[in-house]
Amino acid sequence: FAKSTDDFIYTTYHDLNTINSFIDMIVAENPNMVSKIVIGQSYENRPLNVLKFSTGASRPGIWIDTGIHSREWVTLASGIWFAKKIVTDYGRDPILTDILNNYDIFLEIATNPDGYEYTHTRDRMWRKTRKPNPGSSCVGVDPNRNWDAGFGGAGSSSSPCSETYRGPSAHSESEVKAIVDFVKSHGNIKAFVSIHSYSQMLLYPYGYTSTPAKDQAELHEVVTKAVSALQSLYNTRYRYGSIITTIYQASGGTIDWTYNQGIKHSYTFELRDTGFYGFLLPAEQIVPTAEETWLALMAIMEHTKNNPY
Amino acid sequence: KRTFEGDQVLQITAKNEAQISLLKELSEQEHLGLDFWREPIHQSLPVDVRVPFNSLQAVRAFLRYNKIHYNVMIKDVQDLMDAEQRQMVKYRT
Repeated sequence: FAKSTDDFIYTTYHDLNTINSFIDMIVAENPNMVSKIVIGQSYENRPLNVLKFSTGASRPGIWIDTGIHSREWVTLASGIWFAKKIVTDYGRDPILTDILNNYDIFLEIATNPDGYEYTHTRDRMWRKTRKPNPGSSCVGVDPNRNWDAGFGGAGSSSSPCSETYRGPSAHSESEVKAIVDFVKSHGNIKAFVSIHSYSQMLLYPYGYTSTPAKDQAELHEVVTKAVSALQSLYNTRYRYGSIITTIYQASGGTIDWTYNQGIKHSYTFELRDTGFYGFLLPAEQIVPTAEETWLALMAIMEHTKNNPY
Repeated sequence: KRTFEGDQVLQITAKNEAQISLLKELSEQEHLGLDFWREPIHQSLPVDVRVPFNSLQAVRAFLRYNKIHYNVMIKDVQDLMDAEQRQMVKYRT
């Protein structure tokens, strides 16, 4: 493994062990700002590690997760890069410094560790969790259909063999339940961003209903700003809007649940593939992808900070 | 470890809702083992589908017969995965 996060290789994909070593390294190198919280266990009993970036006590929080769909490797690789960016820029970048002087940032890089490990060892195309489904030979639940928000509605499947299988009940997956419990116990998360790939979109609720979110105007203003910042770097074209109008109906989705919990700034990214690689984005595109996404994340975090609610 | 030799990813451009419906019917043919990376939703969004090697001929014939335009996004999925692995090993060593 790399000896420090300075000589860590951000331009290649890493397996789960290396990601967890990186997490421990960045904590050890920044004891006054970074800590690791284990919010639960995956089905196969792997720790669900969350990095907490904090410069003071009892702050409102901003949540970012990557890798909830395990084959979306570029999202975890971007999450690693975000972690290093935060510790590097704090004290240098005045906007990030101001954000971190007012908010904690929580970053869960490997949100579906069982699935991610499985993509490295058995099936690169695996997407779901790895819990067996009683009565079926098919394994796993789509963790982005398992939330208690329109759960079981159109836009998810009741078949365990489907890639969008919703699971036997809302929050049945330990990887999902752990985040639910964390958000509820923290009680003061003000922005929640769940990062997927691919298809170059920035989305806000709802996915399970065509009823507009009550804050739709503000959310649309924020994603417009964020996409403009993202596109300014490499001109990667993004679509943006609510999930149901921009892509399709999807029930039981993460950010629909977080929005219904009162977290107004709930967004989902679908990162790039530039139209040629899909889930197999070459590693040399990791850093450009992370850089452009970071500009959009900064726009979201800055808006959240400047418009407290 | 599951491998994907000869699998291809086709990027399909439906020109109307009728073609989207045909693609949805195709997605229900479980014996073909299709993996939709981007679902058939509406004609303004591309459809990306990984087609196992053994189903390629049938799927191509279906698309041609129904005059549904497509191009080959990834010619051999396993080749890209092998490149990904080589790159990771290179950095690890």
